[in-house]
Amino acid sequence: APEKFVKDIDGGLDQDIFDINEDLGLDLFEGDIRLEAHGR
Amino acid sequence: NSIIGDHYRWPHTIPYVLEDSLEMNAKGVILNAFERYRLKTCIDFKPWSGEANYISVFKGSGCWSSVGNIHAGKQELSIGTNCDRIATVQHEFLHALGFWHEQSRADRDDYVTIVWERILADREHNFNIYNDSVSDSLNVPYDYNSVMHYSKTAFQNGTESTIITRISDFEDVIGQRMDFSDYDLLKLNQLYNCTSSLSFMDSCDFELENICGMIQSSRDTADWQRVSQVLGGPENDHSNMGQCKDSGFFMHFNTSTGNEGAKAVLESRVLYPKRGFQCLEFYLYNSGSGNDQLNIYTREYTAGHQDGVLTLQREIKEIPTGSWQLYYVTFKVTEKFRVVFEGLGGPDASSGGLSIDDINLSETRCPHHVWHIQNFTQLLGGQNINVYSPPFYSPEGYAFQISMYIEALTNVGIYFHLISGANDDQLQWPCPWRQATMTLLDQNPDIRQRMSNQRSITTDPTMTNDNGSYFWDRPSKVGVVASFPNGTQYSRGRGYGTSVFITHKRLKSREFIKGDDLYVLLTVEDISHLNSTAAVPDPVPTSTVQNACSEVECQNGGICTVQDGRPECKCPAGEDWWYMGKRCETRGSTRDTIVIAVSSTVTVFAVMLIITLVSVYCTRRRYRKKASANAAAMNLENQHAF
Repeated sequence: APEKFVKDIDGGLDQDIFDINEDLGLDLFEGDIRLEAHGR
Repeated sequence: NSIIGDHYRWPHTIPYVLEDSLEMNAKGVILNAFERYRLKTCIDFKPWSGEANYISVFKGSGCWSSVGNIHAGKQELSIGTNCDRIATVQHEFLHALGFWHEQSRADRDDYVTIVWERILADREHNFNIYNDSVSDSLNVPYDYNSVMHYSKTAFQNGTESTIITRISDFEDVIGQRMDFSDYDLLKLNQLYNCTSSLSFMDSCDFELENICGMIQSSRDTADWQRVSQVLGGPENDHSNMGQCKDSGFFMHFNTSTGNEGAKAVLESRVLYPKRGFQCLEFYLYNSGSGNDQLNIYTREYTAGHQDGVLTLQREIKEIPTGSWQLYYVTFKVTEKFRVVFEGLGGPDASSGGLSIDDINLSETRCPHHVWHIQNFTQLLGGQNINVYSPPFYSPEGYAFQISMYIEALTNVGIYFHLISGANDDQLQWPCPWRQATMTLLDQNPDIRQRMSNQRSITTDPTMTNDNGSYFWDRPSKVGVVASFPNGTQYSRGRGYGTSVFITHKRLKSREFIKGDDLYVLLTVEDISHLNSTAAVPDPVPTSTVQNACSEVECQNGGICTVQDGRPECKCPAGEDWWYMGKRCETRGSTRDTIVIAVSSTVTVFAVMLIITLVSVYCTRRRYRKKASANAAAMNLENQHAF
């Protein structure tokens, strides 16, 4: 039987970059871009 | 999907600093990500040594970057908590190199549909399209496989997909965070005019008759043949596994002729090393006898050795028969060289021989161990199952084991366990700062086209369990008793890893499972040297360097380096500012310089003017005197003249 004698570094969540940043309340451009004067 | 403007480009070698704020595991992962850039592109990275612009990688809040080189001097890139995944680092550095997200391309509506009502409120702007005046897709087709593509669940307000691909097969492909896609590399190498990479040397699947320029030696009794199957096995090559008609070749040495001591030697073309260390990878199939043997040599062409110096690097004996096996051999060659494959027929009867295929050579570090799981598909049979690897040892002697937790339907997890081993009494406990890197190998014949799935963890000696014991203490103290298949008992420490290593769908994609074989590559390296000051990720070479700099305090972010044995401060500088002085204590800027230049010019001009005025005045006064003297003389003369 599969034992769970383990520690999961992701807490069972497959979080993408944008999920991590959203959870931190960051409202970066397109989720992970720190916008300079790029004309966007 | 790149930002337009050459001024956004970095030099091919990008200066960087790994700030102290970074987590140890993140530092190791970032250096591993750099190795992927060095293998597949012409982008390289070097510790910052005072260049005008550099990337400062630090532990900020979240994972983010600017797009392109913004000439800020110190350009920040954040690898925060949970961002320490290699593909996340590759993604953020692609932003820094000048790439936007794939689905913001001008032509994206031809390929995906955005479902606006499923997007989180006030996050719709993250799905804008940008026309080709701002971004350039470099004439490369839309790439569902890009490491820069949102996943189908990006910014979702519920459980429904916010992005639907027009080709439904790609629905679960978008958002991959494993490695660069082929098109990612095509765009990056095009944007930076790459013609070669730092660490790739050669890849050969023997599909072309020229067999990659390899040569048959004359100092042997037989030749290697380029064939597509052998009666006694294998039935097909490793590259294509019989999938493609009229292709699928490999090299075979027939030992069934019965001549004991038969030898066949195949040599690579001449290769030119740059880094001084190499990793050879190849697949080997034995359909001969258990005593058939393969020896790997390097023939190094050093000064004074016309024919090169032959060095035996590895003897491969007792080769398992009946299936393709993956092998790695590490070299440390600094001069131009050939790789030599020498097949030796054993004394016993053979109905086949030795076959090699899918050779890759690169100037990278070989994995320390390979966990080969055969008949893997049956493990995906629809129930939760735990699979344990054999025991391995790290270079310093820590015994460890990997467990793979295969859920019935969705994900596969992977965990690193320390286990009791022969050296435990001599080792330091809790185990300090060993980074374990676990890589699910994408078995594409060409190393440059692989998208292997990799995760790393690092043993933090201060980490504790809920009961206060140290997580990485001796397994015999904090572990549980387990048994190897042969019944031997041992202690297994708690596993540390992730339950979402890869989804079943992605696991069945690409060439992770090939010939029903799956490989997990394992490396456990000591990264405690990364615990030092920010800018020096490599271990300091000698103690004198450390002493010389340890007494010197460079100010304003200056970096101490040693020139000719003397500590010197490398001062930071920006586009229009710099620090100077022995300890970088003085700040300068182009504005100051201009002010100084202008004021000195004005001063010089004023002085010159004064000098001119004074000299004119004096000259005029002298002439006036002279004139009046002459006039007086004239009068006198006239008086006497008459």
